[in-house]
Amino acid sequence: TPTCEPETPLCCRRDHYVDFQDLGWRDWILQPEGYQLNFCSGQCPPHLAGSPGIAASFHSAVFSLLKANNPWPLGTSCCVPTARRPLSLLYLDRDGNVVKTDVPDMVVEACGCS
Amino acid sequence: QGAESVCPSCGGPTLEPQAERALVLELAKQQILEGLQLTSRPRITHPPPQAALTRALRRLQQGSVAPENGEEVISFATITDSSTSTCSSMLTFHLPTPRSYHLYHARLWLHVLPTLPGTLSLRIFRWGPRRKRRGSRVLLAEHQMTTPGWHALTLPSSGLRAEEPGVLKLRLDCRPLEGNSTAARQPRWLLDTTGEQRPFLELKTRPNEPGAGRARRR
Repeated sequence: TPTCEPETPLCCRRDHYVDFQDLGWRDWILQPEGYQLNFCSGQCPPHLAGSPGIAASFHSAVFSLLKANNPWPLGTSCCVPTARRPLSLLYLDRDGNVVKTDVPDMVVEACGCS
Repeated sequence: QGAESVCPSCGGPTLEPQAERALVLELAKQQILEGLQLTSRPRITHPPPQAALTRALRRLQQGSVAPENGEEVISFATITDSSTSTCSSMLTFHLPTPRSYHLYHARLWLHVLPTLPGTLSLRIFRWGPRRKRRGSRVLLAEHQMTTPGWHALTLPSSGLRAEEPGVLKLRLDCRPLEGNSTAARQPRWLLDTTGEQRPFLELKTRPNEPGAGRARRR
């Protein structure tokens, strides 16, 4: 997935690093110090619909050309996460216990057009 | 609201960078609380001493593999009744509210002081609420220790059901074994149950999904 540049209108991944210090949560989240809060944004014109959003194969390039030349776009397509990974957190709960847990699907790694 | 720039997704006006940053921080808070199934950030009333925390985490990092999709918990003991004997104590643990998780690994970490005279026999009981006169107690494990320092004592995870929600009481009954009778008579503290080397429980849980193990094997 291309990372969004200011002028990128097409579907891309917008990266934001959140430092837990900025949230004032360093007193209870022990590890890590922050995490990537990425999200997907951008347009999905018809010929990009259904594209995986990563290096497409020759087949999907041809498929996209066929769709682009199809005068009747099949409904709208949205820019959505296509790959996510868990985030491992070490934190203190309200009783002072240390809890280590993996929160699934926390970090968006790739975006694509639905 | 930037006048000329347009949001590439919805065509509306884009946010000023500061406004976007504030929105991202708010989103991060929501996402983390949802991920941890919390309604608000925990207000920690009794944070463990930093030194105890650092030591406990260092002990766990040696060779511990985080359970897949599971949780690891370190719970520090509060001492509710250090009786007059040399090392019998009542340890109280305030465990996290049990989610639909299955406890499969439990160890009690104790620090034995250098005053240890020879071999120490230690019995660990789970202490239930008072029925009739005496508290009900279930023997969980029996260990013998011959060296001072930290000891990780395995407990049967099936026996660690918290009586009241989240509160687990363990009774330590220990006595120096014969052999060094002179030392056995001198009542001295043998277990470090307070301060930076206080006991802690190490628990590992995994989701309760039915057949989780089968799915993983498949």
